[in-house]
Amino acid sequence: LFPRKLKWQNTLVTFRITNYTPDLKKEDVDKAIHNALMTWSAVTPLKFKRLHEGIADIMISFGRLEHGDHNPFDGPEGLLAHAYPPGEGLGGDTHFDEDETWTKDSHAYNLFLVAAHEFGHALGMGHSNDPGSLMYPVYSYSHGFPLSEDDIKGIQELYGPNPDHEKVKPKPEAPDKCDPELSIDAVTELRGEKLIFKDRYFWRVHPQFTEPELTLIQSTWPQLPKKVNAAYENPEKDIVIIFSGIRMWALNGYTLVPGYPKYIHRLGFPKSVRKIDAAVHIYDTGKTLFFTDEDYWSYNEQTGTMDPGYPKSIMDGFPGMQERDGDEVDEVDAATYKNGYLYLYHENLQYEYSYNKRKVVRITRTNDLLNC
Amino acid sequence: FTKPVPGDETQSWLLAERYLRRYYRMQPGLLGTSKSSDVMTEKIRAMQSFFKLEVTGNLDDNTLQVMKKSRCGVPDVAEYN
Repeated sequence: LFPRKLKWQNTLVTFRITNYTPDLKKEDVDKAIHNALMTWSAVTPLKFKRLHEGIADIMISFGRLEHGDHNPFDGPEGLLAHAYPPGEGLGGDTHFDEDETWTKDSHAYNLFLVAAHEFGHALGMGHSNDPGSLMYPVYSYSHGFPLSEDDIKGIQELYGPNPDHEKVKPKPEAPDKCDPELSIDAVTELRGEKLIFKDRYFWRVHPQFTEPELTLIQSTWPQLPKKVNAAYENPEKDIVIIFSGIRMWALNGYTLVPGYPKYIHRLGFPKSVRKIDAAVHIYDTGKTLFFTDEDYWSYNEQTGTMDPGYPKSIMDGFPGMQERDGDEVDEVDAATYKNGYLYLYHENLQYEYSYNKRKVVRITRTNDLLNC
Repeated sequence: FTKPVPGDETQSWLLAERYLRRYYRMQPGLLGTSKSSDVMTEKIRAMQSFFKLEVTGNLDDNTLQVMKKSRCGVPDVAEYN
């Protein structure tokens, strides 16, 4: 929030659109602005009233470079827009850089998303450092209801909840890497970096840096789904395969390979398999292990076929995986391999399986992966 | 150790200076007994901390990458006047 928790004292806030961008039709601008304001009124008691003349609380305009407030824009890219916290005069006013290309889709800069962010400032919110929040300062495109739980907590701190609102589905907050109960969705290497997927996010762990970097999956790969079930790197082919549901995508570095997504059944799974829980490439043997429910499969990358005799039971294949209460673990969330050891992740625990000893030899916490 | 700043180092420093002045309230010029490089290091650390990057105070690749991304013009630090 801004210092002194600046907010509008009245829950009826007026706005006026003083000019328009030529990038969009007038009605598209009106709709984007309307929807951006409705985003905030959906979760608070705030109501917005449009004025067509005179001074409104939130004066909205498009301008370029020096546009009258001594806070100039910077030409294309870079700075996209800004807004002032609640107050008299300039307070609440929202300005968009006309040197940007404004759109109503995922190209260039989506006016609705930027407006929703800026109106957050106009209502009294500062920036969030949760990359999944609307109030994160860096632009990223996303579908669906744009507010995360973090945004809603912030705005309701100022204005309280909306008692009448229909159920909204906010996006969950960013995961905490040092949460001792942290479980993960998938993990893979990518050219020496480790990518760890959890909910809408992934961490990049670079060997030269101790601090993992948290990013939204879709801000790096907009074409990927919001959640990933499994991932593995085939270093010989220099690709990473990402799985979500019955589909898989291929990455070459950070670039999506054309021709994807494809169905996972192309790998030889029966149609009854609806998702892969974990995947790991064993570079010593050239095989890739897939984990689905209580089973695991071995896939020959060279021939492009499943090895005969699979699937096999995880419990039989990797003895020693036990939960704290002594129950056998029969499912896996994620997997990696290094130097003869297979690391299997189930909930908040990492099981280190030794191929030499043919059993689990060590159990640690999942967030060891994140230097926690 | 961190990777050296790639490409044109001067341009990178200028970009970082502009970025930190705009979003992290770095004052231009000298500030009393503080060296301008110390001030900049502190501001880089603040920015790295905000974006959950490795806090080194150095203008490394990851930090520069974030500085180059399109973003909102409101500062990340308090007191927006």
